[in-house]
Amino acid sequence: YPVDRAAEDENNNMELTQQYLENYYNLGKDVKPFVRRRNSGPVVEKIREMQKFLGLEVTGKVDSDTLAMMRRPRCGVPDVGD
Amino acid sequence: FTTFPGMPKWRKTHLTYRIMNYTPDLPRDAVDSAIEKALNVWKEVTPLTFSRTDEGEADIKISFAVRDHGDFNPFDGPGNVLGHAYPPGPGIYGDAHFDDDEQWTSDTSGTNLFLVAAHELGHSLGLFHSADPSALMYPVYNVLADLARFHLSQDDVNGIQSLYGGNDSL
Repeated sequence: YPVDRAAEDENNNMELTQQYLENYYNLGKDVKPFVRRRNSGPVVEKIREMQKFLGLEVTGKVDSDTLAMMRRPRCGVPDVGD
Repeated sequence: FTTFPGMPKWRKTHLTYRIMNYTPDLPRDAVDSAIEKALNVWKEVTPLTFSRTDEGEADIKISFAVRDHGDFNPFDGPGNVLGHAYPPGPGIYGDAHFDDDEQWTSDTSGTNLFLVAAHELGHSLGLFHSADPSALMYPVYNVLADLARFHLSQDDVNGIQSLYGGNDSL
């Protein structure tokens, strides 16, 4: 059971991250699911961009500080424009 | 600080605003006061002035809404997104929308309307988000321990003055 729970948490965290990056950091909705799941390439770059903008340690990983930041209330306007 | 792509700004210094509806969370005069105070934050450091209108078109229309509210940018229920606003321009541009699934308050027991309004109205005037965590235009809601001591950060002042210049009467 603990293993399943950990996997579920990870899925939820990735879902949150993808949504956050799509909404506020212009992550393309066409990024392939495989790339998203592996948290690689453009996703890592966007995580780094988000961490840098929000003043977090830039790790490219969805660590606990990054998760906590993404869960905080915020403005709905994106952080980066096109 | 950053400004919106293309640096949209108002080409006049006197702007009108209209409060289209009210949240049930607060008395009307508390909403009026929070919006007026939020506009004053920007007025104090620029040549901009604001007057309220209760009918017809206004440069900045302020409304409370939940979920889908007609701008293809639906709110998300309680928490997360508190509001959004559009850069200067005609029609919906310049308008500020607040998510009425939040618990709006005049103090810090819920989501403080003045703080969020001051941020959103910064967008209405042309400011985009700042990466400075001490700035009002930082995208994440920061609860202040002492609201009475609120002041714009230098980053906010530099940002708004890059668009409109300073307040010469200071």
